[in-house]
Amino acid sequence: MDVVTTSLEALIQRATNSQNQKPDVAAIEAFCVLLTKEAEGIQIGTKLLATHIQSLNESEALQALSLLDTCMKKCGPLFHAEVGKFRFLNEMIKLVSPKYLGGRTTATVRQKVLQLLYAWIREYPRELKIKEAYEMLKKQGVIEE
Amino acid sequence: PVIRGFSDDEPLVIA
Repeated sequence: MDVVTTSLEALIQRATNSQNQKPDVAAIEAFCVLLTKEAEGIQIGTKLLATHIQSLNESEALQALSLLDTCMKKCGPLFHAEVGKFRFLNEMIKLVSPKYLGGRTTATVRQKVLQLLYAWIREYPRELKIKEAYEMLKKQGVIEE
Repeated sequence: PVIRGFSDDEPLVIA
């Protein structure tokens, strides 16, 4: 395992730890910096985020979703493009889809996922697949407008 | 059923 992966892994563990009483700002900052600084950092970081947002522990999942949104705000267009691929969006869709993980995901987590997608459509209009994913969720009745 | 994806990506999962 290379040093970037182990560092990013250690940082996301800290940043999303269910024992956190308040956000671990240092770990969050370091995760964003390392993710953009290192080659492959964005690919490794998005894979780690996809795993942690699907945590069975609600606190960990919610902190991972917040970390994801922080990265969207701080890590720039290359990160937006990686999150804007179906490869990543599918992991968010599975959380809200009863056909996949929706049945074992809390309402709070499902709501946060939909809120993020809804906000990103406006904030990152160039990422057309985010809108496509959102429209599909509406069409499938996962989202009632 | 899946919607055909694009290069360097996977198809969109249908909820």
